[in-house]
Order: sequence, then C-alpha cells, then structure tokens
Amino acid sequence: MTKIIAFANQKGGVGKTTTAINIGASLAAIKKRVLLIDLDPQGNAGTGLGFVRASHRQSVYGVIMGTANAADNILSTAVQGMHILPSTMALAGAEVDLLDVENREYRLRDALKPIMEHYDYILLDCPPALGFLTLNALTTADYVIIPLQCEFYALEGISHLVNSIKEIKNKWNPNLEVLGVLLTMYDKRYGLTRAVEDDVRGTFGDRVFKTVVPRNVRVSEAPSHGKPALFYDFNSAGAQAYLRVATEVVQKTEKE
Amino acid sequence: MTKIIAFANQKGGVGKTTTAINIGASLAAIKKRVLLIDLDPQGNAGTGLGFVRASHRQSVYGVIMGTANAADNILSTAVQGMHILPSTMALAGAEVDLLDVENREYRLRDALKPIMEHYDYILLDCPPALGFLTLNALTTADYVIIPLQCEFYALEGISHLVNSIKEIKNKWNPNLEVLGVLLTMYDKRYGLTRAVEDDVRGTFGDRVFKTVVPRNVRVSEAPSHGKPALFYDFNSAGAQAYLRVATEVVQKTEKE
Ligand SMILES: Nc1ncnc2c1ncn2[C@@H]1O[C@H](COP(=O)(O)OP(=O)(O)OP(=O)(O)O)[C@@H](O)[C@H]1O
Ligand SMILES: Nc1ncnc2c1ncn2[C@@H]1O[C@H](COP(=O)(O)OP(=O)(O)OP(=O)(O)O)[C@@H](O)[C@H]1O
Ligand SMILES: [Mg+2]
Ligand SMILES: [Mg+2]
Repeated sequence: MTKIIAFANQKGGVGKTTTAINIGASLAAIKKRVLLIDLDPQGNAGTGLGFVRASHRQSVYGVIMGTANAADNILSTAVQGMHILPSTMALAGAEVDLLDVENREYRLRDALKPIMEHYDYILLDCPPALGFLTLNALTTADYVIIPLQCEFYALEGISHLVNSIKEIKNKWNPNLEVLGVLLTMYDKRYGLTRAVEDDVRGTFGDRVFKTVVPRNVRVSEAPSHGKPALFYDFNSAGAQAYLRVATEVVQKTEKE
Repeated sequence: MTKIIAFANQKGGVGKTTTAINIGASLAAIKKRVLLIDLDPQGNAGTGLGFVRASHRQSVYGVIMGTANAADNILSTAVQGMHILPSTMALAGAEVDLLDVENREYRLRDALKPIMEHYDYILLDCPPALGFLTLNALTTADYVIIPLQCEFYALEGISHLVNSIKEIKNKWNPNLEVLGVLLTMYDKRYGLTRAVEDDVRGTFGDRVFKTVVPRNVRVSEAPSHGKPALFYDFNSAGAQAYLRVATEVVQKTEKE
C-alpha cells in the first residue's frame, strides 16, 4: 500500500525541502521505493539532488495541468531507489491557470493514480504558503509531516496550519492525518529552542517525533554537492537523525 | 521625500521580516518617521511587534481591495516613531479577489499616496513568493533590500529574483533600484557562509551591504517579547548590526 506524505508549513525556511529529501534518501537506503514530488516553483528539491534548474523539461506543472502524464516526467536521482517528479518555474502560474476548472483540488491525486503502485512512499515537498499547490498536496496525501524550527514565528503559525489541515480533511480528504511535528535545526544551547519544544510537546503529545534534527552544518552543505546528507556525510549528526526519523515514519505508517 | 523600501526574497526564512522590523526600529531610533507595512498573510511583522493576531481589525487587505483607506488602518507600535499597517489572513485571498481588476499591480501604490508625506521611510515586508503581493510591493517601492541567508538554496534562487526585479522595473516601475543584498544569520565559523559571501560579493560588488548581520540568539528571542532587538537587548551583536545597516540605508538613500 503506497503511502503519500506531504511536508507542509506555510512558514518559510523551516526545513520542508531538507526533511523531504533526507527522509526520502533514508527510506531508499532501507530499500523502500520512493518518489519525491517537488511542488515548490523554487525547485529546491531538484537542485538539492543535483538537477540544474531548467536543464530538464520534465515538470509536475504539465501533470497538474493535465497536459502530460506523471510517468513521462519522472527522473531517477543519484540515490538508488529514489525518483523525482521535479518542478519548474511555470508551476507558479498553476493556481491562476486552473482557477475556473472543476475539481482542481484533485488534479494531483488523479494524475498519480497510474503510477502509485510502483512506489512504497510518495513524498510531496510544499512551497511556503497555504495556497493551491499545498492544497493539492494535502488532498492527495495520506499523512502530513510538519517540519518546525524551534523559533517564535514558526510556533506562532502552527495553529493556523493545523486548522487548515482539519478543514481540508473535512472538506476534501477524510484520510488525511498529521503523522507528526518534526523539530528541525534544534540547538539545545538556546533557551528559546527548549521553550518551543516544551510548548509543542505539551500541545501535540506523541504526535511529535521522538527524534529531533539538530542544526548541523553538514546538512546545509550537502545540497551544494547535489546529495542528501546521508550520502554526503553518513556519520554526521544530521544524517543519522534523519535515518532515525525515517525509522519512526516506517513504524507509524506500516503499523497494519 | 518619502523613501519606500521593499524587503523581498521568494526563498523562505532568510530574514525578511526580522530585517524589516529591525531596520525600521533603528531608523525610528535616529528620529526618522517610519511606517512598516506587512504584506505577508502570516502576519509576522505584526506579531513580532507584539500585536496578537486577529486582535485588530485594521488590515492592509481592505486598503489593497480599495474598500478602506490607509490612514484608518495604521496603528502605532511600542517603538516611538514607528507605525504599522498590519496584515490579516484575508490577505491570502487578495490575488484571486483582484484577478480581473484593471491596474491591480498599482493598488498599493495608489492607496499610499494620501499618507506618504507623513513618513520618511515606508518599509514593505513581503511573503516568501514572487506572486501578486510581492508584485504590488515592487511596483510601489523605490528600493529593494534582498535579505540573504548564506546558504545554498538561498543563493540558488537569487538570480531568478534579480531577473524578476528587472522585469518589474521595465514593465511597471522604472524607479525601482536594488538598494543592496544584506547577508543575514552570518556565521563566520562555517565554510559555506564564507563561500556564499565570496560568491555574492563577486556578483553584486558594492551593492552588498558592508554590514553583515550575525546569527545572534537575541534577535530570534526579541519577537517573543514583542520588541525589535534594539529594544530587547540594545548591546547585542544583532541589534548593533541592524543599527549599522540602517546607517548604510540612510547614506545610500539620502545621498541627494
Ligand atoms: N538540520 C539542519 N541543520 C543546518 N541547516 C539546515 C538544517 N535543516 C535545514 N537547514 C538549512 O536551512 C535552510 C532552510 O531549509 P529548507 O530550505 O529545507 O526549508 P524550507 O522550509 O524548505 O524553505 P522554503 O520555505 O523556502 O521552502 C536551508 O538553507 C537548509 O540547508
Ligand atoms: N540574525 C539572526 N540571528 C538569529 N536568528 C535570526 C536572525 N535573523 C532571523 N532569525 C530567525 O530566523 C527565522 C527566519 O527569519 P524571518 O522569519 O525574519 O525570515 P523571513 O524571510 O521573513 O521568513 P518568511 O519567508 O517565512 O517570511 C526567524 O525565526 C527569526 O527569528
Ligand atoms: Mg523548500
Ligand atoms: Mg517573513
């Protein structure tokens, strides 16, 4: 049973792309078949895996518009067992392009049906907004992971995100569950970090991943080498944290 | 002559809001009359200055829609000499609400005309996207400051941002100038930070602020106290860096 996980948070720079890439690589390392879909017009999931922007014509834009099928736009990556459906700048125009179209919320979900059985996990990297592209991701996904920096602004916005997820669950996707909140760029030296962690664990209980991802320069260096942290510096604190997060993901989603 | 400065970068979490608030507070500290406008539906500029989300009905949304005037939606802040035109969630709907309206790019510019003479500086905090709200900011502004984290993804996206600014300058706003790229959350211990700095100074020359803003926990703690860093911890490295940046802003914009 293919599991679809969205990485969403309207707050910018909290680690959505970094988390999607590194959980993807970790799942591929334990022999799961993974497809990463870049729903952010910035295209960071692609560039973080070594794809030069605009060097490929494959894009999720045509797939969402209905002018192309998913299978023709999937590329393999340097990570054995992980494929990518990349984005291009054109994706920024999808919201307006599809404004008057029926069922525009289900575009992505319907387009993925023919290729789902080839993958164990499909990961959706979202842009920093609760607009059309994130909406399409959340109507398609079975689960949502909420990457959260332990900072004031990130904490401030989480209740609005959770309410939006509930609304989408009620209106369009009854299957949607919050798989967990993942604390990223965690720095135990700072009082602010610990204060935010206490607040989040108090509010979300065991829906907060046990693993926290530390701030670790190897994680932020890895994309400039076109690799996930696990393949850039296997023993780094960041790479090992993401491997543990992936284990928690498998435990939570393969319960059945 | 009122100077309008936008803080723009589609990359999320690079310090747009933090920079707008702290440059604003620094300008107010040297007795400039400042208006901060929050064009991000997240509303972080408001919450960073102590305004509880949804406790105020004032919003830039009505001003952009043309249903309200700017003067009625301006609030004073805890910082003497700095006012705010806050945002609300409704702002997220502005792009679609104004889709078929003539001259929608000039909505903000026209709405600010009646109140401009009351301020020396008007600062526009933008959301992490190159959509309608950032477009309105860039057609209104005289200058753009590009906050940039010294990281791979942030560097990756800057050429697209600069090209978009050029396009807006040609099509809608011939006055628009890049006032400078500001390096934020600078950590001189990391090789990646220095590599990005070398790349940026090589590309942008003296359009990069001489001052860099160091990563400084007091800067990220300040918004949880509803204050800019200067009023939370005057002597902190972050607050002092922003004071120096504001001095550079004055030098660059008050040349005449
Ligand atoms: N654990 C970590 N340690 C150090 N740096 C990190 C870590 N996680 C992410 N980063 C860095 O922080 C920055 C923000 O992360 P990332 O771009 O993944 O966030 P995002 O939420 O996808 O941003 P956006 O909102 O723009 O899509 C990046 O430069 C990334 O390399
Ligand atoms: N110099 C600094 N030192 C430490 N932390 C900082 C610094 N500047 C910003 N931050 C923190 O980094 C995070 C991102 O900054 P901020 O929210 O201002 O970026 P942004 O570009 O406005 O984000 P968004 O794209 O979501 O609008 C915030 O939690 C902020 O407190
Ligand atoms: Mg991202
Ligand atoms: Mg912001």
